Amino acid sequence: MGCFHSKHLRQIPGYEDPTILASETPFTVSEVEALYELFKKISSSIIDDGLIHKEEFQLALFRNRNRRNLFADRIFDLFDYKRNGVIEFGEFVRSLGVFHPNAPTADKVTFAFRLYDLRHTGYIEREELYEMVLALLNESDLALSDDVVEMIVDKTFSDADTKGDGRIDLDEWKEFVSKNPSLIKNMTLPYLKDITLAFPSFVLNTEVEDSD
Amino acid sequence: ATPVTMNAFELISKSQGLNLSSLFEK
Repeated sequence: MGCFHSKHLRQIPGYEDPTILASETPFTVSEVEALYELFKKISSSIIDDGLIHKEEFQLALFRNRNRRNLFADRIFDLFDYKRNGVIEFGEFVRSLGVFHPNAPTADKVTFAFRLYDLRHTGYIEREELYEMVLALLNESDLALSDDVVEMIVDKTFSDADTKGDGRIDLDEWKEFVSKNPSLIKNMTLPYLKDITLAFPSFVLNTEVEDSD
Repeated sequence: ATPVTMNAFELISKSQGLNLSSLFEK
C-alpha cells in the first residue's frame, strides 16, 4: 500500500515536493500535504489525471461543471501560470498561497490587478471594467440600467485613474486599494489557516508510506 | 449607497467566481 502510494505520487505530472512548496509559500509542510488532499479531490472529480481541468474547477466552485463565469475563468488562467490549460499541484499551492491570511498584502493587490487586467495589457481599461460589471450583473439579481452602469464605471474611474489617461495602471491600483482596502477582502481565505483540520488524511497516508 | 456611488470594483469583488471559499466545502 505504501509503495503503491509512493509510486503513484511520483507519476503525477506537476507534483512537487511539499518541503519546496512550503519554502516558497506561507504554508507549512503539513499544510501543503493537506492541500494535496484537496487537490486530489478536485483533480479527480471528472478526469482522474492529477491535474485540475477547467470543468473540474467550475464544478468545485459552483457544483456545476458547465457554469461559465468570467471571474472564475480569470482565476483559473492566473492559477495556470504555465498556460497549458490545466492547474498542476505546484501551481495550485503557489497560487493559493497568495490567498493565505499571512501572505503579503502587496501580493494580494498585484494578484487582483492581474485578475482585472482582462486583456493582459498591464492596465485595467475602462471597457474591461464595464465588461466585468456587466458580468457581475449577469450572475446576480441586481438589475441596473445601462446609464447607471456607465455612471458607476465613470465614477470609479474618476476616483482610481488619478493620472487621467483613461486606464488604471498598477501604481494607481495600489493607491486606490490603499484607500479602499475592502477591495481585496476576497483575496484572503481564512480556511487556509485550518487546512490541516479540514483535510488531514494525507498526513496519515504519509506515515503509512514512511513505515513501509 | 445609491447605485451611482457604488464602487465598480467593490461590486465585482462580490462575484461568486471570485469566492474561492467554496473550494473548501465538502
